[in-house]
Amino acid sequence: VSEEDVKDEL
Amino acid sequence: MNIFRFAGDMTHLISILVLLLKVYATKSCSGISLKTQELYGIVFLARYLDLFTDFISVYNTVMKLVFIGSSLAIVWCMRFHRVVKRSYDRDVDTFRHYFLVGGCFLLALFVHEKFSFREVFWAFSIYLEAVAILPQLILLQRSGNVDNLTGQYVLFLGAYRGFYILNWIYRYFTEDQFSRWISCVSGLVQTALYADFFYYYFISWKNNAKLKLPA
Repeated sequence: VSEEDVKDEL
Repeated sequence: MNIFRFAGDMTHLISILVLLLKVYATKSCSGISLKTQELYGIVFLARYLDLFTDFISVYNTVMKLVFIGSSLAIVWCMRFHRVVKRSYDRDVDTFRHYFLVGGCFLLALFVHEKFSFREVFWAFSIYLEAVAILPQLILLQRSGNVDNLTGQYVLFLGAYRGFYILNWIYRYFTEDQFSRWISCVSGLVQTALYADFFYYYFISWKNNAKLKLPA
């Protein structure tokens, strides 16, 4: 899990 | 990706195509708010900083590039295109949109998921997108008559927001950890801003009449 949340929405 | 999210992205894309079609086919940008288009340019540039750091899918990358490119192209046309810029409703499009930019940035400095460069800019873009349509709605209201393509542009933009809300509801029930309250609250605010417009669009559609907004 990366430190920052990966934003998968546009 | 669920069907609601995809439908949202597609209606967003269609709204941009309708806008480009209007500007290129009629060589006119009357009824379009340059302020709103500039805000969208800022929204996409601030949100898609992750283009350089995270790869999610070809779909995401391509859509991000399309959104950034199209919003900047529209701003360019409205400001500099020899013919198009003449039809810009400069005197009606007077919303002081820099206050929105400042206000949203301040809000993002205080309300974010994590205090980092990217997260603050991401939150800023979400807040700014929520209110970016305001200059456009005010311009339409002031000018009263709305041409078909401009009406459809705003309708598809509103539909995009509606589908995103359905997408979040779907994700909430199907994913274990889905909590994106910054997007959800801002998204609700953003969609609510369209309620009035939807109402009058529906009335004009039902009566088969030209869309008119009350002053």
